[in-house]
Amino acid sequence: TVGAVARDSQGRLAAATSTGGMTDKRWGRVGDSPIIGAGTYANADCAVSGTGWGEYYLRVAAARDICLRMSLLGESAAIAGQAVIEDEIPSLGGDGGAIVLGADGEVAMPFNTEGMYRGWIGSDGVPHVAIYAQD
Amino acid sequence: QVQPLLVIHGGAGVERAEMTPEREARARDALALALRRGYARLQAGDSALDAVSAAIVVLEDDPLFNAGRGAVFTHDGRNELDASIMDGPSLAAGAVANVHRVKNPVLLARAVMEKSPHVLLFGDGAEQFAAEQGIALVDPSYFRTEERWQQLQKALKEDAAGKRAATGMATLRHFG
Repeated sequence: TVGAVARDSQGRLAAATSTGGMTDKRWGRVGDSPIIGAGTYANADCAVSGTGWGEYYLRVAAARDICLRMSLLGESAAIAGQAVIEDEIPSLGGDGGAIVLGADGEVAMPFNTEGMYRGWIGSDGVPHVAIYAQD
Repeated sequence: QVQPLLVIHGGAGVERAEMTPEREARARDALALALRRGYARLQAGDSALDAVSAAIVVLEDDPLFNAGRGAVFTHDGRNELDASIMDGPSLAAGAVANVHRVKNPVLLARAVMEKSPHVLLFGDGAEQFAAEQGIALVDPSYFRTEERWQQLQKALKEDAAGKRAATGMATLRHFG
């Protein structure tokens, strides 16, 4: 699964996600990636793209849950992302990660697996790329 | 003016045991390219939607990632693709699921958002809409990579041996 979130020069946020699903899937299974609110969500305050065990992202409406925490509770991207990706989903047995961007420019990239391909670019114009937790 | 920002991911579930220096270098190069392509749109004054679309097209075109070319195989040996996109200010959204011939599903998701009254289109209907909108279609073999095919063969052997059925869903790799 791949995803992106962005804030443009007018402060507008957007999110997108694309995937091939899971190896050996059957029965027309659909995961969270094409489901707005589960794998992808954006509003005026927040943009999220997820990657992980899709059934759990669907059950907790992960992307919208993160954004609602930021919009309604005033949580930071880091706190909201941690609550859903590192606490709620693993407590149910799921795993994975997400990228979260707040309207204030705060970035969070929570994940609970050994690694997650990820990167960001901002005012320095330099691409920053990381894979493992300690990167 | 606000300072533009772009953040991307290429999937969770990365394991050191399966990583080689060559693979890691390829991944880092691809992610950096996606960031540069997307950020160039932001620097040009284009929208956040344009930036996320441009970045994801790069990753969909790179066989290293599980999206577009290089997607994993279903049980039936097909590549089945899903994508979605959402605009924060307007809450407009578009998505497609279970498409097999759309070269860049994120572009079709955006067309659904911008050129249809719907949010989610599925399967053959989504591909009919793609054709009507001039979205690039390819032969399904375009998405195939040998590495993904061998991953499916391994999974099918485990199916046949009863390993996966016996251990249940919890042991499967469900990153999607």
